[in-house]
Amino acid sequence: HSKQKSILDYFKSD
Amino acid sequence: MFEARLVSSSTFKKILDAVKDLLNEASFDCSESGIQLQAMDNSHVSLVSLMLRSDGFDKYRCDRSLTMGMNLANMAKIFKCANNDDTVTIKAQDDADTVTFMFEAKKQEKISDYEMKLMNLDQEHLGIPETDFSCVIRMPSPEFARICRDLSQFGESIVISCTKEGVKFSTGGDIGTANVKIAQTNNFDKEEESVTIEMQEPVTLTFACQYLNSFTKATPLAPQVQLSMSDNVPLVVEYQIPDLGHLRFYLAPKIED
Repeated sequence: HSKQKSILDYFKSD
Repeated sequence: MFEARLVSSSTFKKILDAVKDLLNEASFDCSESGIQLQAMDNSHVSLVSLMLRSDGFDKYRCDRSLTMGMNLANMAKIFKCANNDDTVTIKAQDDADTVTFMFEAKKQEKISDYEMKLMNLDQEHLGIPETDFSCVIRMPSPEFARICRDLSQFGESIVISCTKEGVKFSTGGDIGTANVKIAQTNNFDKEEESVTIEMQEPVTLTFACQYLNSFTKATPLAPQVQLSMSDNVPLVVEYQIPDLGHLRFYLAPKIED
């Protein structure tokens, strides 16, 4: 089974 | 004062079509260099990044940087009122709470304008790190759309695997499995139909079909699509808008539980 990651796990707020 | 004029309103229609599945509203950041939009979808799985360079417009004036929050469904309603070959002019005063879209027919026989209320959107801006990607694939955009559509019948995820030999798109589900392999072409005279692969390291990543299919709504914008992948970072799906800019989609991969 795979889990969907969030884009916020990779890109941080400026 | 902000004013941007583009001879063909169809480009904006295509951009709106490409993002409206993912975004309900978005901020358009206008500056001397052009119009930029960056927004995550509601579930924060993907990110849309649009850049329209000021030199790509037929007329562009931006005295002071401004951010215009717009409801994209309402914007799409307005652009529905334009013919594809109408010229569009987007206008806003400094500190305005409305934006005006003016459409002009080619022979000036019909001029219409639509004023839309702007929204105050509290959207966070994300920093996207510069990445040297392990694999960069360029392929015909309709072919990529076709593969995503075909494979999503069989599973919820697509595994994209890039090696020197080519790119493999795979999925599996209750029915069984499906694999599509694309090889690099040697067709140098037909650039639009070519497949090119630049590979430093082989990469295999898994992505949700639903999002890939949404991204392919941008297919009418560009004959080619570029997929950039590295291990453990989001996929970048990029459509170059000829002479104007680009529309990029970032998608977080799925990982094994």
